[in-house]
Amino acid sequence: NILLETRLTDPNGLADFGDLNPNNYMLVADSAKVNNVAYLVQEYVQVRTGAVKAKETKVTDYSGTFALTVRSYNNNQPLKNIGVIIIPSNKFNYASTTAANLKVADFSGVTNDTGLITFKIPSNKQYSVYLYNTVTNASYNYNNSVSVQKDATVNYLMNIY
Amino acid sequence: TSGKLTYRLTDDAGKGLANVKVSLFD
Repeated sequence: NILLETRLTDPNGLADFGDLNPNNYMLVADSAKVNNVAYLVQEYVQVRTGAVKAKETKVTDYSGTFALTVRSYNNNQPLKNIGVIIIPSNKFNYASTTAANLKVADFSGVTNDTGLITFKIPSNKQYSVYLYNTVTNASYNYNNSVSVQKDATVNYLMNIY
Repeated sequence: TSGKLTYRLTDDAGKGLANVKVSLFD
């Protein structure tokens, strides 16, 4: 794909590309933030002769579901109340403290009675998952390469000692 | 022979998101 032009959206969220030759184009917005979380929007639009294409997109539609289950290495039982932090991979440092990881997190929470926690996260964005003890804040485990496709669900398992 | 294209990005409430860079590719 060849980059034709870039525009900034105005205060109403609108980017006007004006007159274009009839064609299929790809639109990419990689810095759209909702609730301080950046989403990656990429979609195709068709421009037709003599027509005005007014495309409108809700940024958080570019999401998928990340369903994480945490189990014990020792007996494979689900573990509840495990702290879970979802961090953009480019902001994650395995040596960071839990507090530091929480500051750069996009999402966080704790596992439920079945060891499960579910997040709606931006699609096509690389994340690290960091597990910690909610009483001591000690790190349990992390994984450095999680992502979901738009509208898809990823079921994921992590074990801790 | 041309057409026009506008593109609007919103949050969940339909409010426009300002100052977002949008790139157009052929």
